Amino acid sequence: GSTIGTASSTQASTEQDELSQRLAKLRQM
Amino acid sequence: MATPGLPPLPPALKAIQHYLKTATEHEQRDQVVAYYCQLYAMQKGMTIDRKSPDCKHFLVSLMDLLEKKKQQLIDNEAVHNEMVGQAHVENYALKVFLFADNEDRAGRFSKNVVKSFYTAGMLFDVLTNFGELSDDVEKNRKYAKWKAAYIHRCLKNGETPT
Repeated sequence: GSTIGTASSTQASTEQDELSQRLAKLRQM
Repeated sequence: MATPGLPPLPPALKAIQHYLKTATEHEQRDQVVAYYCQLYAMQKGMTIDRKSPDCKHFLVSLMDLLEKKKQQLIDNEAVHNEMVGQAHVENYALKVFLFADNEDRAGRFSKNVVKSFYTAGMLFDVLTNFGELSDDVEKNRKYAKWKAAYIHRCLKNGETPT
């Protein structure tokens, strides 16, 4: 259970970063 | 009103609905204003909920739209240079605010005046895209929102605004 939980949070965190990165890139374009 | 090219707005992101609506209303009239309204909605939406599947799907679609729009407006300096963009949005917001303020001071109250105050208030919000608001803009933002609500209430109750 905890392993899945950790994997999910890591994935969610990476996806959040991607959205933030795209936003930062958009504003620099 | 749904934004063309975007999935339906998830209920959790209702707070950004009016900024997206203002963007849609300005799509033909002023693409710079429309772009920065959507950018503001994007940033505000990200702070509300970007984890749940429906919100994430919506925000990714909005980001796709913004990226595409920025590419299409390649020659528009106000979109590619945020300092120019800030001046553009501020001038526009002030123009809408002054129209409503003049109507109000002349005693001409209508739904149009309410809408103009309301739109000006939201456009002053959009200016926070570019950093902290000046005291004057902050003052106008609060005044525009208060006036929109006040005149709306008076019209609804059949009272004359004072």
